[in-house]
Amino acid sequence: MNIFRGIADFSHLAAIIILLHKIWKSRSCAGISGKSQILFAIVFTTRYLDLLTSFISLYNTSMKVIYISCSYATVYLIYMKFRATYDGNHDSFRVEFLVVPVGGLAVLINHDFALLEILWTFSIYLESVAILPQLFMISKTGEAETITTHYLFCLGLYRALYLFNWIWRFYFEGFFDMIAIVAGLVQTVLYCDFFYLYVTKVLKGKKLSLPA
Amino acid sequence: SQELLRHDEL
Repeated sequence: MNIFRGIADFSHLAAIIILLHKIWKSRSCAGISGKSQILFAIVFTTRYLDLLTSFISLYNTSMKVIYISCSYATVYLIYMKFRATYDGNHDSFRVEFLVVPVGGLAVLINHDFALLEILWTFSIYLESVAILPQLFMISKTGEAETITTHYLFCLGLYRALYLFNWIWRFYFEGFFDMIAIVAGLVQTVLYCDFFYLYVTKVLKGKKLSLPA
Repeated sequence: SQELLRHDEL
């Protein structure tokens, strides 16, 4: 494991925990897209089915289990426990426009035409666009709580660091995975606009609000 | 194998 992978994984974990903690402490999921969180739960579930077929390391297994559990806990808090605070009217992104094309692409472009491989590929493609409902919600309401922007920053940082991880692995291990790299690039690009706002506004102590 | 290398990532 290289330094980029290490920091990326913990940045990802930080993002997940920041979100859970925010919802739990404020007893509210206002401003959070439940749809993005459901997509992330689907991403983890379909990707980590390999927990049942192969053991890689204690670190690998623990992180996968933590990611899956936290994502389900988040969905539970949004749709069950704090349902009254869920802002469904603003969470109006049509997820079928993501899931259906991504499913089709996973069937067409994959490493091996086998169920687990197709589900793994599906999860990679889906993860690259899963944040769109959340970004759409922010663009619709024109603002985001600062803690929500920290969550998004950690999530974007995780993906950006994975790009460095892949460059590292290509040079030092001769390993690269085209599906993950292309999807990772797409995912990172989606965060660029947000990164700009985060650096120019949030880090200067201002609230993230978009011009009307 | 390549497959295991991929599944090592999270």
